[in-house]
Amino acid sequence: MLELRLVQGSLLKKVLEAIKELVTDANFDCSATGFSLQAMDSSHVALVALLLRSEGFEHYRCDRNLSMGMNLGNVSKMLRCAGSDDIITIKADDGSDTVTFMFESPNQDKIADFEMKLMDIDSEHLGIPDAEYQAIVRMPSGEFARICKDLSSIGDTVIISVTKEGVKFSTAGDIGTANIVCRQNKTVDKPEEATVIEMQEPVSLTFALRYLNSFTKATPLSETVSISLSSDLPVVVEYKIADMGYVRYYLAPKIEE
Amino acid sequence: ACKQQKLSTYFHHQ
Repeated sequence: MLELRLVQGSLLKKVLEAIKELVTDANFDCSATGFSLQAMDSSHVALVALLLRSEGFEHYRCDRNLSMGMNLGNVSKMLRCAGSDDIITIKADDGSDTVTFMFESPNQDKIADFEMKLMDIDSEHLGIPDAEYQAIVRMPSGEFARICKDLSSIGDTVIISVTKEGVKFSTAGDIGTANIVCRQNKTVDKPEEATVIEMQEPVSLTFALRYLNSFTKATPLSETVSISLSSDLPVVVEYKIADMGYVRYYLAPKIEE
Repeated sequence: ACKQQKLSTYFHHQ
């Protein structure tokens, strides 16, 4: 028996909007520790890892580990029927081949049940080693989204370079080139507006902008984003979900052959 | 030219 009750249902709505463009079908894994997902895009170049810890749910009952295969576009269609202030409960009976999303309005005067058939998805879990990164940039998530969007109108790849000057995003295309430098800036009145750069050593990597743009669909989840870079690893773009967990995206670099 | 790498170059199946 699975019954997960999330008072801030809007988080789940935003999570689906954040991942459904990158991944079509995926397994949601439920265990005592939480509700998670790990899935690659069809080209196996990008991966999304979601974790919603059990403590973040008002009620979290998961009698035994469960993996539920779902089409994320269909889940998104159902969750769009939930109000942004609704309480969302995910329910599934042991051995049943369906999952139910229940939406309760804040004053309990409207209760909706959406039931969906589960799919069999053979998920290939990748082992993601914890790594020391040569540079970690924390910046406003809206700022990062704006940079990715603007640069993708000029070119389709971005070179992200971190030096002691700051973090530089560069691209080039038929019409010309663009360089955006963001300097460390801690003297802001709100911490979420700060740009903080932790650099062990300078690093510079090249990435496809279309994946970074799909990652920025997670912007509504968090005021800040962290970008972790290391010269021999995929970039990690992480949006923390307040008090619950995170949506993490990994993207393999493009390498000079 | 820059060649897009695959994640399996860096992460291995569990």
